[in-house]
Amino acid sequence: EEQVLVIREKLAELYESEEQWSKAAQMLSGIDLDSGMRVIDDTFRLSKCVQIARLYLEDDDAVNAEAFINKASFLVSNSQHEVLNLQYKVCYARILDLKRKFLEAALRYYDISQIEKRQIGDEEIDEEALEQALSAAVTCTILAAAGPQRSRVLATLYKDERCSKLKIYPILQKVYLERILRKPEIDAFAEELKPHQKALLPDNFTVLDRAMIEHNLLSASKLYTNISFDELGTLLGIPPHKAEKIASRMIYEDRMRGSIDQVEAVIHFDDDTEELQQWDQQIVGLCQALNDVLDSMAKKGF
Amino acid sequence: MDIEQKQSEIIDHFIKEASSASSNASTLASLITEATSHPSLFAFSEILSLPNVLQLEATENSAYLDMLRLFAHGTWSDYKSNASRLPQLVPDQILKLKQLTVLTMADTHKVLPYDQLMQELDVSNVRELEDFLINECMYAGIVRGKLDQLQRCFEVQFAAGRDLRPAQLGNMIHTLSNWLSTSENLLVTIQEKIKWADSMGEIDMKHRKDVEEKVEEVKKSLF
Amino acid sequence: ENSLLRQVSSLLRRLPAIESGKFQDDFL
Repeated sequence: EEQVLVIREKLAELYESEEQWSKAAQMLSGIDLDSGMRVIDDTFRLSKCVQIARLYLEDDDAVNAEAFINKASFLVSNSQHEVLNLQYKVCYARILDLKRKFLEAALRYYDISQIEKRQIGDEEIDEEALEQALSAAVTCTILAAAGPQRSRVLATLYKDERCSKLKIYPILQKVYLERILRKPEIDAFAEELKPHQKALLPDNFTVLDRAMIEHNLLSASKLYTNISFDELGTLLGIPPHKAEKIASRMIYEDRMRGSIDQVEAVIHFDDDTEELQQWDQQIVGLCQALNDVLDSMAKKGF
Repeated sequence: MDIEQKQSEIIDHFIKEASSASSNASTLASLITEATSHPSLFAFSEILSLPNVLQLEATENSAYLDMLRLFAHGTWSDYKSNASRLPQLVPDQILKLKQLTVLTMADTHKVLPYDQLMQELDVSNVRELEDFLINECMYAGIVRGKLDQLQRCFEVQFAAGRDLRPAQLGNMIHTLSNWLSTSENLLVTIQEKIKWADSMGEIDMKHRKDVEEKVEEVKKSLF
Repeated sequence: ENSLLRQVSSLLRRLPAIESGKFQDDFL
């Protein structure tokens, strides 16, 4: 087994040097990490699993990578090897991203971006890598299904002043402020995305389309009391019946409050706050505005 | 009031520029054009009240003074009915004047009918009107509200203040004094309600005590 | 003080705080 291991590692190195990532991963996968024939320590097992997962991820192969990351997850909790632990976290985030579990991926990317140490083992953690993780967290959050959970992560990211330096910040700001995104902004955002984030879904929308349509629909629900599906379709840039389908799913999944009148072909958005609370809020706003005026007067010496 | 904070620096900038332009009429004219084109400026009375700006009245650039007055108090319709006597507006100015028109309409009503908005803003369809209200008004921060397509109206919850016309001061003071007396009456009413609730509470308490005492007596007499 | 007057003018528009039939029902 020792000789097999050495040969496989050598061959894998060669495949890697030729950037044949999956072949290198397959070569290493043949190593029997659970053999009873010899003693293999957990750190070695963990390092191999993570290495194989990273190789599969170079080819965006989430399925095979996940198989090895799942194996690694039993080993990583006892591992003191910080470099391996970090590599495991990055693999896990990328697998979630590839599997379009965007909100979970965003949280893991964000966690990685907050690493304080700049030196782990003999690995240098440079700012650029952390910035990439932060940017990936923003991208995945924007692509996640619109709703309360996503809004909470958006708020966290928007308030993290590191984000204001990211190239993606303008669209993060608009998404956080629940503004309707227009086509030019969406196209600019699309340029920064990875292929799987623009992949076609069964309903013939891409991942990006769905995220943007849901986001704009939720943004519209903050601006409208009600809207006809014809007009909503025009606003979202999709056929009215598709707008109705997406709206009904979001309402059903409790990611948007509202009701659909199919006879009139109109959607009525419910305001999260009840009328009485709205009345209270309006009065609170009025009192604050009054205070602002009094403060301004005091500042100006009146 | 963040719209006021946002534009106060811009106002100061133009006042400084206008003051240093002294009485050079053409410089002032281009400054007025620049101010009435600025995307984040919706208040012009400070500039309008500068002496050297007012002196434009007697010069061949008096049309720019009229234009500044239009942006301080007028609407898009006012411009159309006086276009021959005013300088040609550039697209940024037209956009701004239409934004200011929405503020003027929100001055008197909280619910603005689409038909009236479309007429006042020269807009031909609902989509165009709503895009204008969304992008150029709500997202610009000058108004907040809700679009109601079924009722074909825009419900205004907040609108930034426009420059005041002199005549407005009177009814503003009138409205404020109404508020004051209404608020005082409200406070008196609330005080009375609290007193009433307290006294009712005491009566309740006394009644409860009487009943408990009676229960005790009955119990004793039973034994 | 023009800025103050504009602020007060904006303030005056905030009342009535709410004008909807549904509110009347809820309020009653």
